[in-house]
Amino acid sequence: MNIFRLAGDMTHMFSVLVLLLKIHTIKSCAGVSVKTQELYAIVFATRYLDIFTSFVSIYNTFMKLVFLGSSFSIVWYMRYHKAVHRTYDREQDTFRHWFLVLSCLLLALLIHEKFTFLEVLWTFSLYLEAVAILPQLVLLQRTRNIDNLTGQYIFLLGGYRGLYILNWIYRYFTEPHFVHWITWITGLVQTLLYADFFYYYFLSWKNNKKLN
Amino acid sequence: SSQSDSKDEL
Repeated sequence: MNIFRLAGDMTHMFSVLVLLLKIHTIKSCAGVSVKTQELYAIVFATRYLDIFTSFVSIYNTFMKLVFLGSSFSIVWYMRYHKAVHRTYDREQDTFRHWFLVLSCLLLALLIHEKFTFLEVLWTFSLYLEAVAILPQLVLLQRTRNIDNLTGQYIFLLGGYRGLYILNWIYRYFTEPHFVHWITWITGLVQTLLYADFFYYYFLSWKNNKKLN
Repeated sequence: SSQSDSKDEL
């Protein structure tokens, strides 16, 4: 494991912890899209099915359990915790995320490395993760109110994706035969979505500064 | 071997 991968995983974990902290302590999920959170829960549930079939390391198994547990907890809080649910922007969070699920499933059935149950679901999870942030970005554009914690959550997620790309570049040059087109292309698409968002976030922040 | 070693990532 290289430093980029470790830093990426830690950034990813912090992003989820920031979100859980916000929801658990402030009892508010204002500005958070439950659709994006449901997509992440599906991503982890389908990608980590191999938790039962292949063991990599205690670190990997532990992190998989962290991501599964945290994503399902966040969905549970937003859907079923009364105080938290009251703060949910239901009218604004209208992205049809099941359309994304269906499209990614079809794509995984068409484009994969091996046509096996676990492999197709693993590929599906990569496609879905690439676009899972879309409902969250749409919600932010609609409400136009981004609090510090939600901003930090998205910023940390973007950082995690950027670090994973550095990790792949590092592995490509240090490990023979490390070539993973599907992982790389979906990872790149996902990172570009964040970069696009940050670009416009930065522009509006700069304009606000000017107004002041 | 190509896909298996990317599965050591999260």
